[in-house]
Amino acid sequence: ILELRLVQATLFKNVLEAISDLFSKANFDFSGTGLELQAMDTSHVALVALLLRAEAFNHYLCDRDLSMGLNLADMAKAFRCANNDDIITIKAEEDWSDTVTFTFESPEDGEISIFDFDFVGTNGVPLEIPEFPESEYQAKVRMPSAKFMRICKKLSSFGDSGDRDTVVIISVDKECVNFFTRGKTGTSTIVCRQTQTVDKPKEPTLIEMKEQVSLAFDLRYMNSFSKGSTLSDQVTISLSSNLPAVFEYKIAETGYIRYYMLPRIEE
Amino acid sequence: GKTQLRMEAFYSFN
Repeated sequence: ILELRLVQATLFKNVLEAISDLFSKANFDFSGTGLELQAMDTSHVALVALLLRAEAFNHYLCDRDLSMGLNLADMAKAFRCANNDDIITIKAEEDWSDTVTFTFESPEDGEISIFDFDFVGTNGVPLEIPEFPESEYQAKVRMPSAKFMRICKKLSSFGDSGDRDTVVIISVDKECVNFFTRGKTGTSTIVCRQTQTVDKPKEPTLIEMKEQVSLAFDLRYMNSFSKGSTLSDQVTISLSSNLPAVFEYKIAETGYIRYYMLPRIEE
Repeated sequence: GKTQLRMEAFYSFN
C-alpha cells in the first residue's frame, strides 16, 4: 500500500509547474526512501530527475516499491485547481489497479476534490544516472535561481525571432559566465561576474573553472528549467563538453530537482 | 547545427 500526505499543496504544485511544459509523461518511483521522478523530452535531449525524500512528506507509508507512469499535463491541470494550503493525499491500493488517487482537501471549508490518474507508458525512463565526479566538469556556476530566471527571460525576449530553436551559448572564462544569443538583427550578451560574498552572503554568484568552456543549448529548454526557481533559491550549473550539462536545484533538506541537457553540436 | 546525441548515450537503462 502507498499512502502519502502533504499538508501544503505548494511543494507539489511547484514541482509540476517546473516540469509539465517540457515533459509530457514521467515515471514516479515510490520506495522507502521517498519519491524519485524521471522524465525525458520527446527528442531525448533533456532529462529531469527529482528526488523528494520521505521526510519531505508529513506522512509517508510505502511498504512495497511502486513504479508508475503518469501524464504530467493532466496532473498539472488537476493541481492548478488545488489551493496552496490544501492538504494532499496520494494513495495507491494493493490490488495493482493501475491507478493512483490524489485528494485535495481544503482545511478552511472542508471541500474535497478527488482525482484518479491511470498509469501510462513512459518510454525510455527511468535511466540509471551515475553521479559523475566533479573533475569531469570543466566549470561550475552557482547563482541565485531568480537571477538565472531573469537571464533566461531577457535572452528569450531578445532572441525571440519566431524561431523555436533559438540557441544560447554559455561560456565560462576566468571569473565570468557569459550568456550569448542572436536575435533577428543583432546579438545579446549577458555577463555575470563572480560576486563578493561579503556584501550579499545569501545571494552569491560563484564560478569554479578548471578549463574555459563554451557550449550551445536550446534556449527554450533552459527557459523551462528556470521554473525550478520556485523550489530553491540557488541553481548550480555544471558544464562539460563530454557530458550533459546539469542544472540543479536543491530542495531544502529533502531532495533536489536536476535537469540534464545535451549541448548542440554543429554538423 | 543539430544535436546528434541522445541521453541514452550517457546513461544506461535500469
